[in-house]
Amino acid sequence: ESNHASLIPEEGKKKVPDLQGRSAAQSHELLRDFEATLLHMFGLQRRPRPSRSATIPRYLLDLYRLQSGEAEDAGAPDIAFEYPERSASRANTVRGFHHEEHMEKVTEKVTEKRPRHREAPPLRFLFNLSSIPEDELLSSAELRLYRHQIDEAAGGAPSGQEEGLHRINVYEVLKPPPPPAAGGPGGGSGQLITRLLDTRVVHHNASRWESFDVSPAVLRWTLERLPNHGLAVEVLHLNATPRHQDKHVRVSRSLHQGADEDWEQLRPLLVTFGHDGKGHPLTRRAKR
Amino acid sequence: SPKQRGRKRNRNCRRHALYVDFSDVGWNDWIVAPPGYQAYYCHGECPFPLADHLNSTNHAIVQTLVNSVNTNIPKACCVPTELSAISMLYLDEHDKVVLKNYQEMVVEGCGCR
Repeated sequence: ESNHASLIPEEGKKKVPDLQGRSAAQSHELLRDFEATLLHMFGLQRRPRPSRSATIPRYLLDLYRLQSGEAEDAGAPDIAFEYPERSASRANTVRGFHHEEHMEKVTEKVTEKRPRHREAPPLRFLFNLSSIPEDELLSSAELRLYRHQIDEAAGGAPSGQEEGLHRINVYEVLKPPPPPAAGGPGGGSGQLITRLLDTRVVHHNASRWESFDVSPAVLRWTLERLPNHGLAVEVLHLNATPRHQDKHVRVSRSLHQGADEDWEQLRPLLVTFGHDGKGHPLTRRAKR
Repeated sequence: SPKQRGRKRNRNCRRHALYVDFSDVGWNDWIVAPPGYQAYYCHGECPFPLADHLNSTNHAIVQTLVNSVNTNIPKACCVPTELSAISMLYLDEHDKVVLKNYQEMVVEGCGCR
């Protein structure tokens, strides 16, 4: 290819000793071109330069371990979830996205059918999916939310089965709130128009990750190129006196009591499954 | 002698071990896993009188033997004949974490072509 140096000497034209005879600068340039060729093969436009703050979500590391068979190694840590065979069987690429925290908003939401019996500040999450290449077609996506067991002893009188229930609703934001300048009272708050994607009732007596299917929204943003106004998550403590409201599901740094590092591992994670037509899907592989 | 014949067989085209260590090539800052992998490579002689891409049917071989071999035909090369994929977990140019399956990363078999 015209713009890639061919590092393999062509017969008759260059002899390997010539290669040795190049100046250090020329060799360096050749190596850089060689690296560019390899990175291009990996689908990377340039050499990644990870920032210090880059975090590897534990979920993706565990996915890699399950897929590559490393999870079967003696002494390998237990992995608390089932390998998503169905999603992975149609994908050769899995990507993880954290939301743009600086754009997190608490907004008031109106939906047509659901009765309003409690004000719960839903959180809106915006995910920058622009790094997904054009040729990668997504087949599914999940939003993972971490919920932390509520310690009954600390929380006062133990909740009965009924009282410890929380409903988690995940919506696609169809119409964002108007910008603060033109928006309603309290700058930045405004009305969302949303569509319910997934919902689940959980009891706060367990700490675990919950996975919500957000495929319809993410596929609309990527395949149909429709505007990405993000997702909205609403957590309701289904109790007459919601004293554990906002204490169970980790949806915002401000609600998280632990250290910052913990938050980086416990914050909401959007995972996409896609295929770029090159190679086999990420089905689980027996250890080599 | 058996020893002589053994040494000759070692020179023939076969797969050789080659461990690619990502820290050796300075990629361990953005490749999270694996730290490296056994890629293998093919090397060795292809002592076949006829290049595979020429008409190697029995009939052609008999005809060629009768009419002797044209030594100008290029020799067969020892190349990968079967490759397999590995998955890699890495940080891309946008600091996003990606788990991807890359095909043709490991040589599973070599042959003369």
